[in-house]
Amino acid sequence: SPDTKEHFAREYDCYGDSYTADTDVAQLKEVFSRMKENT
Amino acid sequence: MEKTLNRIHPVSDPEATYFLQVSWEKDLGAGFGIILSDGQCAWTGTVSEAEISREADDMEMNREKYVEELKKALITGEESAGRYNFAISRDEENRECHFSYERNLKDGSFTLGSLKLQKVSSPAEVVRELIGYCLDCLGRLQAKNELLQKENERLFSDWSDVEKRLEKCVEAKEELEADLYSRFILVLNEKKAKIRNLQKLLNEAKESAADDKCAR
Amino acid sequence: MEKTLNRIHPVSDPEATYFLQVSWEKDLGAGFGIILSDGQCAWTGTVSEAEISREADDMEMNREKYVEELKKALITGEESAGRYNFAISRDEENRECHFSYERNLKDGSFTLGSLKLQKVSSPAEVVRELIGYCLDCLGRLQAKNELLQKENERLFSDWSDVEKRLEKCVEAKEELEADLYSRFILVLNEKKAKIRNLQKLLNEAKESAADDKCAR
Repeated sequence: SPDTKEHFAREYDCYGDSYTADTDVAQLKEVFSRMKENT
Repeated sequence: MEKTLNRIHPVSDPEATYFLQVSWEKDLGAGFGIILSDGQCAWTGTVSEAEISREADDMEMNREKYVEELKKALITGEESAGRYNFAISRDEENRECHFSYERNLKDGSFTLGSLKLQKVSSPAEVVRELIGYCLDCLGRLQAKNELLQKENERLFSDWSDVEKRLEKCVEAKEELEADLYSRFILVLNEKKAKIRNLQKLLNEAKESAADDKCAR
Repeated sequence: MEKTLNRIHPVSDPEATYFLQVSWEKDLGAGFGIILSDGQCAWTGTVSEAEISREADDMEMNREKYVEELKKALITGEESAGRYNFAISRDEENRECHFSYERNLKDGSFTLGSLKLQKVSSPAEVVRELIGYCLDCLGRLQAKNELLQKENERLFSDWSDVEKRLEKCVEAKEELEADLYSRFILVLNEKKAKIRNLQKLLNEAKESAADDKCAR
């Protein structure tokens, strides 16, 4: 829904990485692997 | 001049050992020389290019195929044991020796070729030449083996070095990956902390503006 | 039974060629047999362990060192050309042959050893054995040569494979680095864009609050 979209757009960047929650190796690897698929 | 030396056992006397040296220039099919010796006597003869052609014609065999058969019979030597026979018949009076070579088949055999060999007047010289030829071949082969051995050791050493470098490269790649991720995380988390702080300030500013509006 | 065969030229007749076969069990110092042949005649003899000790004592040489000298003189063969001499003296009447071997030095020479060899009654058999021994050695060396050659090809192929894998690993490492940096930059820039946006909103909020305060 538009609300959900807006919520995720506020919380996460277009690569799926959270703007506010600290990241770790596993999460960053996952973000990067998704970028591979997107690219 | 190419030469080969082989041990042969005549069909008429399988216990007897003779040594057959065949020599030729470049191609056996262009003609070859034969020296036969029992270690005490020696006989010599030649087969010309024309004689080879005649033999091939006589047995209605393609010349190239005939020459291949000659190679297998006279040069390859012991490996062909059983596929070829040799017949030696000595005529001491006339100082000759009849030498023939046959091809064995399942259903019989046929003579590949034959020639009269003439007795050599100084067999000791021939024997010395045969042993000398062997020693020279042995020397060359030994030297070649030593070269190959050294080459093998060098190749093994090179392979071993490259294997180690490959191991190091794999390790370095893994270390690089881990190192970059840890740095990226530090930098990203700094930015996220900044974002959390700015969001907090923005919320506070919005709340303050709302409170002011209410108060008015 | 270990054996070696070498060509030698007696000092008394350097043009003449003789073949010297030495045979021993495990260690030359425990005694050895000698066969000498000129391709026509053959002589044989033995040197016992005790005789070796006696010779070493006579020349006041350490036994081990003496045996080393014997090896160089009788076994190593042609390689020692110039460092050792052989003397052959034939007594046709008594069917004997005196054979001695000397060590050459700058200032002279000394006899390492000597023995009487007995003429062999069937030299042809000895000659056949010598040539046969050579052919057997050649066969073994040739087989070893082929093994070494195959090994050589395998080692080269292995080395070549590993080299290619190393190249790929180095490339992969470089690609990994570039790839991780490019992804990191994209994610980092998203955070920076967010920070810029939040800072803009915060500034706007602050300005708006200031304006309201003024208006009041």
